[in-house]
Amino acid sequence: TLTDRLQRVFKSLRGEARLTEANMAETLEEIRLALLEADVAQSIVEAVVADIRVKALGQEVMAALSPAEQVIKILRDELLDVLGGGEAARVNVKSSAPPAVVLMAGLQGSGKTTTSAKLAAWLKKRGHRPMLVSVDVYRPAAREQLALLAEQVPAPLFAGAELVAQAGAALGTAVVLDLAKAARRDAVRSGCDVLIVDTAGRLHIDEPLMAEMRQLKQALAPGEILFVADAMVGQDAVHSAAEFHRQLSFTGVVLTKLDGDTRGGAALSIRRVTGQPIKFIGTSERLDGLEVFHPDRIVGRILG
Amino acid sequence: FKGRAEVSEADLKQLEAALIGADIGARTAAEIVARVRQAAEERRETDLASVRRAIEDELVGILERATRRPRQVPDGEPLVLMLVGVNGTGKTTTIGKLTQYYRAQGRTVLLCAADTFRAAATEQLQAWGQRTGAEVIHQKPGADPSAVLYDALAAAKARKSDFVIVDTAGRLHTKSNLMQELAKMRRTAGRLIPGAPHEVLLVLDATTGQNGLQQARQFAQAADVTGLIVTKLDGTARGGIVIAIARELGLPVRYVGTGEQADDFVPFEPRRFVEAIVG
Ligand SMILES: Nc1nc2c(ncn2[C@@H]2O[C@H](COP(=O)(O)OP(=O)(O)OP(=O)(O)O)[C@@H](O)[C@H]2O)c(=O)[nH]1
Ligand SMILES: Nc1nc2c(ncn2[C@@H]2O[C@H](COP(=O)(O)OP(=O)(O)OP(=O)(O)O)[C@@H](O)[C@H]2O)c(=O)[nH]1
Ligand SMILES: [Mg+2]
Ligand SMILES: [Mg+2]
Repeated sequence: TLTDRLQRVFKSLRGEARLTEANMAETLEEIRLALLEADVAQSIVEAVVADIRVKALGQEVMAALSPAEQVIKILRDELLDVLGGGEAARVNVKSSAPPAVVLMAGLQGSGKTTTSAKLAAWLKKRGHRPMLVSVDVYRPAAREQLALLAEQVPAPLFAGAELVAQAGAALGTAVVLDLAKAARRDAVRSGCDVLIVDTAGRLHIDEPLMAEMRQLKQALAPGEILFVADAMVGQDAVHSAAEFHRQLSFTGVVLTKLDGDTRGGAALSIRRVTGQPIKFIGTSERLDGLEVFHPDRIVGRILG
Repeated sequence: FKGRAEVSEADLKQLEAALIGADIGARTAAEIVARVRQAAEERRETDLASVRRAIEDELVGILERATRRPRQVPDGEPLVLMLVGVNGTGKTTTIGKLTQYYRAQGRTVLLCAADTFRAAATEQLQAWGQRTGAEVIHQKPGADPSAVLYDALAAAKARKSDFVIVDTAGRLHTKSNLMQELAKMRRTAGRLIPGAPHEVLLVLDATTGQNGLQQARQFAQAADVTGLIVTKLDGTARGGIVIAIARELGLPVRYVGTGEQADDFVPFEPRRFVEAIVG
């Protein structure tokens, strides 16, 4: 663990009683390596290490802690500080004109479709009447996938089969927008107070598809835009998250597949580079596998 | 004056940052840069272009030393490929691309929809089968994946198909029951066709960080992986984790995915891959 490695650093510096310039260099290098190995982005690691150096130097030795433990405490506090508070897990489903719209966004395969259904189950439990719609007209059987999950929740789904059939081979942004608007009308008709819009996975560098996302946002005026990201993403997390945020100003993040053993440094990278709260984590493939994000749990994983 | 820029400390730091940014790993990146720096000083070739080339050579060397190969296919038997990996990496889509690739070579392909768990997984593979000209052997949702596999291999033998490609459900390597399911599928395949599955390809998302190494270790153990496929290299991620996988497990990258269409697929070229990383 990082604590063991830091203990060894301090031991090798022969019984240092306080944190000094001399014992700091090796310590900070161990921390830097540990954070990079946990998939925290380089630029974030640099900033965190610089902060810790300032906070740690010349610190009064805390009676109960060894220098290594002291540094770990400073690091822990720093990471918790970056990850921010627990005001996170409220989905904005208030809307002056129902339905409130939640728009899902993210890279291919991150877990948007599954999370859309999980979110419907979550909101249902809290007394809401969510409707689901998939505007992914690109991926084979994408709309079928959401339809099956909607049945499992169970929650109403806007299928829009006629709209898609009419579009024929011309499956693109036009039918995407038509589907979204028709779904919203159907949600109102059916007395649903929330519309969850599942979208196709896309690259942040795919201009036409990012433009489609912006047009969806404009058409739907969602109260919540959730960036769904795979917790095992490495250094690329900052690039995709930053660009999605730049183009969409998303309002929250869902970090999926945290039932694996990835350290999850992407949480820190995404939070830091976008300033948006991580609202939920995905912890299984099942519909109840959606949990509120707790910063201290991910910090525990990152510090390994 | 040779007109060749001397490499500076800042250059070396930048090269190391490029390697880390590509998910090569902090310690591996530091080792490679240190080794290259020392060799450059000894050879007195300390211009930036030579140093950059030396780093590329190191990485290509690691990739080329990954010599694991597919198992032998007995004469007259179909070559059985099985795609495995964690959730959402692109397995099903890649099967569509592999089918296109083999069909373009005039081969016959039979597909096996052994993801009987995820919603619409079979429908998704069937759509790809239609698109690329391959029949899909499937059963009802919830069926035993090994039973679907058995059906598919029996059908392939009867029809004398050139290839059988088996789609499996995404699974996290931390779930031992799911990893055991893969081991059982392997045993089932081997009973019906000697050496099957002849190629077990671990499909890795190029955006995967250091956890990719742990994924490879666990899948190698449970499913006896013979090679890797890296998907989504059309994004900004560079897939550098395959360097650590090559070094530790000897697993080569066989193919690369570069988009969502059937032809967004190429055999792996180490030099090209490495040049994109070192830039
Ligand atoms: N173990 C685990 N698997 C998950 C989780 N969330 C999603 N998955 C799985 O990840 C895979 C991809 O999920 P999808 O919901 O299809 O992802 P997507 O973002 O909609 O994919 P595209 O629409 O192709 O971009 C599926 O196998 C899901 O079951 C999670 O929290 N844990
Ligand atoms: N940009 C890009 N997207 C890809 C590539 N390969 C697959 N995808 C996309 O990634 C998403 C997931 O692909 P799937 O084939 O469903 O992945 P999977 O591994 O079968 O997923 P599970 O079965 O749920 O584990 C889809 O949206 C694909 O279109 C690629 O090379 N580039
Ligand atoms: Mg989807
Ligand atoms: Mg699949």
